[in-house]
Amino acid sequence: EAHLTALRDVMGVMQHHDAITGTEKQHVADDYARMLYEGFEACSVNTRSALNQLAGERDTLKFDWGYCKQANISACVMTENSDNILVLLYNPLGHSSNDFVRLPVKEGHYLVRNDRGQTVASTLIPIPSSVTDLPFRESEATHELVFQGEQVAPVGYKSYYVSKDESKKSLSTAEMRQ
Amino acid sequence: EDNVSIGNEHLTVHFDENGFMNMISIHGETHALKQNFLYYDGALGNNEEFRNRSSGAYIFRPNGTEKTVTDVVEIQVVKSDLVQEVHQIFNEWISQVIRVYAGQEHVELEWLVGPIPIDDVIGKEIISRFESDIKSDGAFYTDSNGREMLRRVRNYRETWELDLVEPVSGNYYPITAKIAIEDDQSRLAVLNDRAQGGSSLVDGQLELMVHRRLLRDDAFGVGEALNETQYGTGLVARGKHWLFFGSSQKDASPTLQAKERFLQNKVLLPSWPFVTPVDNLLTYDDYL
Repeated sequence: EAHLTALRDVMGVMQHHDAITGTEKQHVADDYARMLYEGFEACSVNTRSALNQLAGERDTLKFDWGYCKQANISACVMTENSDNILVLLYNPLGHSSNDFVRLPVKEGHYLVRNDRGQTVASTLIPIPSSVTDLPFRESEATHELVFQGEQVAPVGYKSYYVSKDESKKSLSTAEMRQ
Repeated sequence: EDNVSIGNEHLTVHFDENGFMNMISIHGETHALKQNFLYYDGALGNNEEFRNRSSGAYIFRPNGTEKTVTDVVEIQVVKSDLVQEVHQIFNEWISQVIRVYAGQEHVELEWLVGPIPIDDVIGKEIISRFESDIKSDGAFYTDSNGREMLRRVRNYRETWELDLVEPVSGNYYPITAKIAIEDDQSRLAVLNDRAQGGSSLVDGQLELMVHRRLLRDDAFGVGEALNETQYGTGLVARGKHWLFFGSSQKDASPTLQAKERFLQNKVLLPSWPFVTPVDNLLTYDDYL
């Protein structure tokens, strides 16, 4: 509850017209970003414990669920540096959704499988050079692994097992033309 | 080779020989549909009296009309079963990916703008502009906090005789989620992922302001120019626009507006991917 209250406090501050319209001084805008980040981080403890309950929490096995905070510059430490990852898609809408998922990864062959033992079609798309060349982007990801989440139930979730497997080719590697 | 196109079973987006998007084919019809990035110089007022304010955090006031960024775009085409993309490079600080996912009836445009150069000591306000063959007759529709669409008419106000001193910014409105134009045949709607200024300054056109960098405070209180920097250089912004083009017929089922509203929910409340590395923790069989 304390974590949620921390984020509620921050969102309370964000009701100010400056926070909404961007008419605050730069250092205030930076402070708003800091407060929001700390609020999100506090609540990630809550999401992690909720997801572990959903994924059938066992004392032996606790997943360190996280989310890609730098997905907007196609970077994600977790997906770039692991050969096997679990992806859990949570659908907050009141109707089912089948969004496309893009995971920043290094080049390679990936296999995406669902919780019924089936392989899910996936493809590897190069990240544009205008993104990989961003001076402040410290990421080794050169591609995005794209697959489509099947019908995730309203306010529900679906999980996928993504593995990097040299022996298997990802189902469709993209054709490139300059 | 002939010009580039990407698409799926619903629609095809065509590009001209200079790398710009220039047509869309949907339900067997092909329509002109261009997209380009342009920019306005920010006005540098002396802020003494009201009519001479600079463009800044509180107001948008261009100095003159828009300027072009480039005449030729370098493109890279990436095609796969799940998604087809065109990676465009307009110049050193503007690029974009135009993509069509399998099975989807909209086009996704992921723009990347910045650092906006200011070595000419002129602030700039960057827009993404769409041009179509729609006879919109001066009218366009802008959302109100993601809900009701309000009908706007260029150079006009409903409740007073308008004396338009600022022909561009006087026609700009807050676009929180969607801007659209239509005629009795077609409708063009662009959804955005954050509040932006937008307008339709010419029939058939829509524009959304994606990024701005200004060098003088506009004297409305903050006492600071809107000149955000990061890592010692101008802020880089990245975002998405989602574009629908189709019939404006209201008897279609579902109407284009209904599809827009569904997509609006999906893109503004997308499925949230949580990830966890399981390298030595969990094999696929354990996971099953």
